[in-house]
Amino acid sequence: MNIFRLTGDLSHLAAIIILLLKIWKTRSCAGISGKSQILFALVFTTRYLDLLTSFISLYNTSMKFIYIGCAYATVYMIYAKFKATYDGNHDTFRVEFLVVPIGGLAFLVNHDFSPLEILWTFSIYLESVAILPQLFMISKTGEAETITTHYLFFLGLYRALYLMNWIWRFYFEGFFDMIAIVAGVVQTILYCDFFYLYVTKVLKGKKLSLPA
Amino acid sequence: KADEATHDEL
Repeated sequence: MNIFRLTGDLSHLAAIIILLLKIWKTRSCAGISGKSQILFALVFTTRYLDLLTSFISLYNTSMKFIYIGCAYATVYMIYAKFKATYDGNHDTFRVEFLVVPIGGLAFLVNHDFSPLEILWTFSIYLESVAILPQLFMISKTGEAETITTHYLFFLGLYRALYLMNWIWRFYFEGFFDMIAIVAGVVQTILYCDFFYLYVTKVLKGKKLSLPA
Repeated sequence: KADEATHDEL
């Protein structure tokens, strides 16, 4: 464990909690892409099956349960509890165009052709593009609530911190996982446009609105 | 190989 990975995990946890609280407190999931949240639930489910097979640490196990629990609670709130506030007309990204090719890629490019490893690889690839429906929805509505931009900021920051974690681990431990690194770079690059808008607008107190 | 198989990161 190093400072980049710890702050990365805490940033990820912060993002997940911010979104959960936003929906719970405002009793509304306006502006939130349910499709992205389903993809995240799928990412955690396929990645954390090793909860059943191996124990790494209390921290590792408890964080995995928290992530999975929050992900499903968020999906439940969007599609059941606060369904009336779900903006399905703007959440129209064709996720099947993501899931199917990535499923194929996970079979072709992985570290080990075993079920758990292929599912882990699928999860890594899927996470790198899981935010696309959310970013697509914001581009369609042309704006995002400020609390949603904070959610996206911490979510994007977490993988950027993981990139630093992998540099640290390569230098000090000689450890590197090319699949996670390449997917992590793609994932972080997808947030660059948002990061620019976040820093130049939201941090200056303006509302995040895209040129419609 | 071994260290990749057991993924210790979240």
